[in-house]
Amino acid sequence: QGQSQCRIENINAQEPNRRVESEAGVVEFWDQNNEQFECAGVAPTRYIIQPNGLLLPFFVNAPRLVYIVQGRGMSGALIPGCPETFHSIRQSAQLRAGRSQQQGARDQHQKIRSIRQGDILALPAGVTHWLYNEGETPLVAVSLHDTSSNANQLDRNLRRFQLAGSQQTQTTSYQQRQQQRQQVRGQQQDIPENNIFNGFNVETLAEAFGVSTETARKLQGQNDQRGNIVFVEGGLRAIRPQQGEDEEEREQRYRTAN
Amino acid sequence: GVEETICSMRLKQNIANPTRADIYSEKGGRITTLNSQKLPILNFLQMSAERGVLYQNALHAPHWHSNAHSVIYVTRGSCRCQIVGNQGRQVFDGQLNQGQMLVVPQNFAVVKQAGNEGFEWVSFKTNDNAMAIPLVGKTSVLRAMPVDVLMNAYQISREEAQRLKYNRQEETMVLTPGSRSQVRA
Repeated sequence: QGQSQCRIENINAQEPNRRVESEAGVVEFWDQNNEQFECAGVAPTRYIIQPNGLLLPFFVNAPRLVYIVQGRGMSGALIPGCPETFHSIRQSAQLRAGRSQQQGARDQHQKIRSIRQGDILALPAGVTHWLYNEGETPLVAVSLHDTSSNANQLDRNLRRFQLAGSQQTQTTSYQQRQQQRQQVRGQQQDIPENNIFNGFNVETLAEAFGVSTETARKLQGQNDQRGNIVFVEGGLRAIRPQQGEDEEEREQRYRTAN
Repeated sequence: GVEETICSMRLKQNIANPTRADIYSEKGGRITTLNSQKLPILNFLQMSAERGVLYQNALHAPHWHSNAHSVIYVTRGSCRCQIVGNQGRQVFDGQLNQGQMLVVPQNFAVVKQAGNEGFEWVSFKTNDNAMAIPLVGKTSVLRAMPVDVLMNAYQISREEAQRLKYNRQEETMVLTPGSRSQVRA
């Protein structure tokens, strides 16, 4: 990738210029075509997730650092090749007891991390990530994507690949001039954002997953109007260590005491 | 001292030999990867390769490469191939035939289903350790997520979410055809 051209006469503080509303939150984008961001080779995004809101899993074409500005919740980074190290203990007990009819309750998945205000999450390019707000206040996270990283072999545009959800209607707040400029640059910001399953044939998906075509259609989320941040009724339950008892917390407590 | 390392380096490795397959399915086919861990010279090239064989109607699971472009060359047979880019846009849906070449950009999801005569290909990756991330099967991203996340993401029941995660059981990358007949809708 060629080095970016930095012809900057003035530097200005930048506000997000695009806002996408979902059922349980908002995603705000700064203009990645802004010459200052272009020069630095970065693209920033801000997520505001309401209590019990789940930012649906997605990945991007660049590595990113996410700072938790406010709130607390849990985060899942799905790293390829890593084992599902979080198991339901109840499942093991049931299996030992031979109660296979209750296998419906079993689950295992990759590590889940508790997050709170002040935390930084480092996510390599292409790693799928989801975020859930389990606090009482909105969870605010600012994410900076290094689109000029060598890990990104595409162009410098930030590209989101959703694994779930779809964004059929977008609330944009472009200024007229910015809108015209982006149209000139061939950006397609107003195209509905579907998940990647939507691009596959329903029959192929059903065959691949070994599920019914009805379930395959749900994967595509064609009639899903909730957007990319959805409300989880009754709260999200997932196997994980008790709050405050995970490895990082213990380590932090030890450091304070020592 | 460069010549002392390069000159004595191994420069070739066969990837068509079935006994060298990394992923093997009796009814589905096989995939052999060649990366810099197996052939260190590839570290200099920053490239790697993959050789695949799919039997009649078998599927190469939907997946993407997180750190490389991929260029597929069809060595035998044909397949139906679909490629999906960002914003869920389908950028390719068509048949790939012997002698044809197809570029799959980094992070773009791809699925292939072999035709009646099966499908064989070799693909070149622009990273010496190209990382494939499957959407289906034992090592898939969906299996790595809690069931509750799947239920809320796709508005499906717990049972449907369990089926999404576990229906393909131990299979990975190479999927045998006909699994839908086992589906309890």
